[in-house]
Amino acid sequence: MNIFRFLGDMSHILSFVILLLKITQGKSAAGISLRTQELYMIVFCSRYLDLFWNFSSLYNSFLKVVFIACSSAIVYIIRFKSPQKDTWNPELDNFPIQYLIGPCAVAGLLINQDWTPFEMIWAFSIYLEAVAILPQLFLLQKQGEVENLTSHYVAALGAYRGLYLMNWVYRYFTEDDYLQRIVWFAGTVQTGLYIDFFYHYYQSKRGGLSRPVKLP
Amino acid sequence: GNKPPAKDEL
Repeated sequence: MNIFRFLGDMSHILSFVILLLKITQGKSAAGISLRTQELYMIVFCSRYLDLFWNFSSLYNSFLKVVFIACSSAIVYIIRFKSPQKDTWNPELDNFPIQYLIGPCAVAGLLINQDWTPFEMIWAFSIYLEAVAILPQLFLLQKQGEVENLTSHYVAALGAYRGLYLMNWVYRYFTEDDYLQRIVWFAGTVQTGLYIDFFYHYYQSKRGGLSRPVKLP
Repeated sequence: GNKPPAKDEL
């Protein structure tokens, strides 16, 4: 464990807290992509299958359960719970996620760390996480302006994998034979997708005023 | 083949 990875996990937890607060207190999922939340649920349920046999640390096992539970709860609330379910707009949030899941599944089959079913599913979840934010970014693009809490949610989510990139650099230089090309590649793509958002987020928050984040 | 690296990250 190092500070970058710890801060990354804290940023990830913060993103869950912000989103759960927004949809439970604000009683609205407006501006939130259910498609992205469904992809995250698939990512965590597939990646953390090793919960049952890989106890690398209590910290890891605990957070795996937290991430599966939170992502499932968020999908449940937005899909089935009133009044949030009525605030979800399927016309707006209509990114064809099958075009994300399909290629990631093929990539997981072809490029993985071992030819066991779990390694293929694990690689699939790594690739899928890299692109899971796309429906959310497309939704924000359509709406032009980003609600304040939503902008903090996306910023925390982007920061989490960005901090993981620093963690991988740190581990590469401090540990011998540390090699994780799959997550390095996917994590770079994932963080890259946020660069445009981060630029507008920074511009809107720079003046200290909480001007709304505007996406062109 | 060589064992895949341990999965010690989330």
